[in-house]
Amino acid sequence: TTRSWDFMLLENNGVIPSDSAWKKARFGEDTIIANLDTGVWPESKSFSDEGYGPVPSRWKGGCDSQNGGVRCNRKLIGARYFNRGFIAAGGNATEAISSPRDVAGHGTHTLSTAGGNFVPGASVLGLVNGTAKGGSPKARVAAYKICWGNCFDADLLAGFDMAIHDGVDVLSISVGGEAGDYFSDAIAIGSFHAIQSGIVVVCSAGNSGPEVASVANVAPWIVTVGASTMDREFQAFAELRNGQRFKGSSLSKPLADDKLYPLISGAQAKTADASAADAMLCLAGTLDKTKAQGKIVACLRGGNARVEKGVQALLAGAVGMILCNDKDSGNEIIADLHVLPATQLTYTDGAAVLAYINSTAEPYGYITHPAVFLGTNPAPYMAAFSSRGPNPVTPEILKPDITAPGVNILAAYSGAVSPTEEPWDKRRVSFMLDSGTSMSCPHISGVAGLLKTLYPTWSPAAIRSAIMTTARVRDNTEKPMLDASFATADPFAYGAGHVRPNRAMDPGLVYDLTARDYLEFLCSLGYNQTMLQSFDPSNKCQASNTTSSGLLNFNYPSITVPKLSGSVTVTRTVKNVAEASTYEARVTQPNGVEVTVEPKSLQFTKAGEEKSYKVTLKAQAGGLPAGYVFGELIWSDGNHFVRSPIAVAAT
Amino acid sequence: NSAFAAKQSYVVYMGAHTHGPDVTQQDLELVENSHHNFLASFVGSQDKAKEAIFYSYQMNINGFAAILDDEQAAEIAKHPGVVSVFPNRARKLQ
Repeated sequence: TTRSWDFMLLENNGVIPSDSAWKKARFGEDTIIANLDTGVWPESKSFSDEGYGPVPSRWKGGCDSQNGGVRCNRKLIGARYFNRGFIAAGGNATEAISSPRDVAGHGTHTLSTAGGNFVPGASVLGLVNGTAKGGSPKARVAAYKICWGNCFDADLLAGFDMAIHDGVDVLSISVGGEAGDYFSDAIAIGSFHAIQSGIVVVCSAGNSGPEVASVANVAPWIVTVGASTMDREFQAFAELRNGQRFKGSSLSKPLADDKLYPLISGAQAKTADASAADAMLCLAGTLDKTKAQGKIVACLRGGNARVEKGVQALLAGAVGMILCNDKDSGNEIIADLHVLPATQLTYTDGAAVLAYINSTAEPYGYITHPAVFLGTNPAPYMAAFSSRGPNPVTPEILKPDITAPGVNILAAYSGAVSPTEEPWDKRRVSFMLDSGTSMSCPHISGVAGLLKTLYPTWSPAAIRSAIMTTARVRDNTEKPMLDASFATADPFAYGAGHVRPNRAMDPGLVYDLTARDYLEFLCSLGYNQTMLQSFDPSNKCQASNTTSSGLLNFNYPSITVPKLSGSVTVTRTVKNVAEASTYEARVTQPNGVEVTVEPKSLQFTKAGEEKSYKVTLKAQAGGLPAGYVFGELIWSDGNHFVRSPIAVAAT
Repeated sequence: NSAFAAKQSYVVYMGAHTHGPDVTQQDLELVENSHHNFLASFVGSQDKAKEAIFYSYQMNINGFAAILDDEQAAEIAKHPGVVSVFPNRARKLQ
């Protein structure tokens, strides 16, 4: 991507340190990052093998090159496809071309974000330019195509089985569904097997926000990633004849003439058969050409895709579109490659435009040409669409784990599809801007790739811990990170916070977990022993752990107590991964909860040493407020700051 | 009635394999045969089992994906060697 890595690598003083995560971790050299997605566009410069040495000898994978498929090179070392699940579910076999070639764009975008080369001169229709960068730019990459429009469980498992066998180090999965029982969920099952082979599995939290408890991919062996903004805006202003001017976001061509155009709302432009509500959303067939012709149409966000609204406005003869956020979308404005001149406004600004249109006899307006601005604030803030906690399956485990840039991300794209994905749109782009937790997920995969290069023997849990405990919860104004509504966000939105790759390379302490710990976790959830022996015949649940205490004491880098009654004590164990040092505990108590840590100091004499501590959470005399309250625990030796979010709710 | 029962694709998940990570061709064949034998006991014959199974997960994940009717899926789920049986659902790109 052209901005997000700089944004993440910037330190508080606004400077990228010379010893950044990239240099420290040799740009992710020879780590193998794979995605399960829509395949790959192998001709992209992001996957050129110029300057790469031989493929790592441990790699067992390869490329399916038949049917116009994919030929491997020294950068793109694997590409497979799995389509039998799609076909068995009734999918059109002719759509499921027997090839891992990406004809949708999504898989190329996510794989290049995680592990693509540096590509100077990356541009989207000339509207934005820069050097595209993957998170682990010297990693080797592999694509397992399991999505054919949708992504079916049977194909996902086939992709997992092959990727584990082939020897990938990091699996990036920008796919989601409703969270459910871990053993009826292909991503949870596949990732459970993957982590037993030491593979870090990174997944999207989902795009169902801001609804509470909407987070997906919540198994505790997965790294679950929310999405937030960065400090770049594609500003296109909506100007009204009454002098009002509103900052919006867009990537679109300018209006034909430098003059004011008549404005009309979608509802005012409705056809005789359409409802005003449907026309306000600019749904297909709801806009009357005789009313919209030659005007700028104001549409409300929701109901259909943002770009699709522009398509409908264009079909109705409009010259432009102002896309007004609904209340849930708040301040989250996204730069889309609209098919006509357009801009997207915040909820408040959109409401002002609609009020002007509705209260004025002859409303007129204008949309300015988009311009790129860097260093905007506040940034990051949470994307409205990013799925939220609490964890609907195991509320004792905080999810999502982390947030990363997922709005207006520029990365490589498929040469087989247009930016609007409309068949009549003949435009083709080598790079594309896209938004979603699909885009934030591979950022964390890229950071995991760097950690894997730097610390090849670390477990997936240790790598996740390093990413989580070094995250930040303040934005670039040094104030608490916000939601898209610009209210203060909480750990159910951002997990441990916004990723800081430089700090993640030197976490000081980590919360580690083994495959055995995950089996004990499943014991605590009540899975029967016979079932768990299908993973490990020697597995025996320890009776003491088959209670909620087993869940609360699970060595996760966050602490969540969903039903606090009186007091509860939880145990954690940290492993020193730096030099000898003494760490002191510092707590920010959740409102209404008294938190004590014992011991308050942990002295480590060597790397690899482990120490345990206890945290007692006690409801204060006045009792807990309704809902969840949040705090944090930081272990620090003055150099490292090992931060854990705390979430507590009353019974 | 069962002859006309609606069939759909399911995943039958059976945990981990007993073979190690360095899997041989012989291991893979043994696993595939074991999946066919297992399903044959529910669908009536080896041929029907081979026809129904469209994936046999052989390397790390133990299980298979097959076209089954609801009754067959429910019966298979009761087998002690089976961890879970679930429909081959669609998930979305995010």
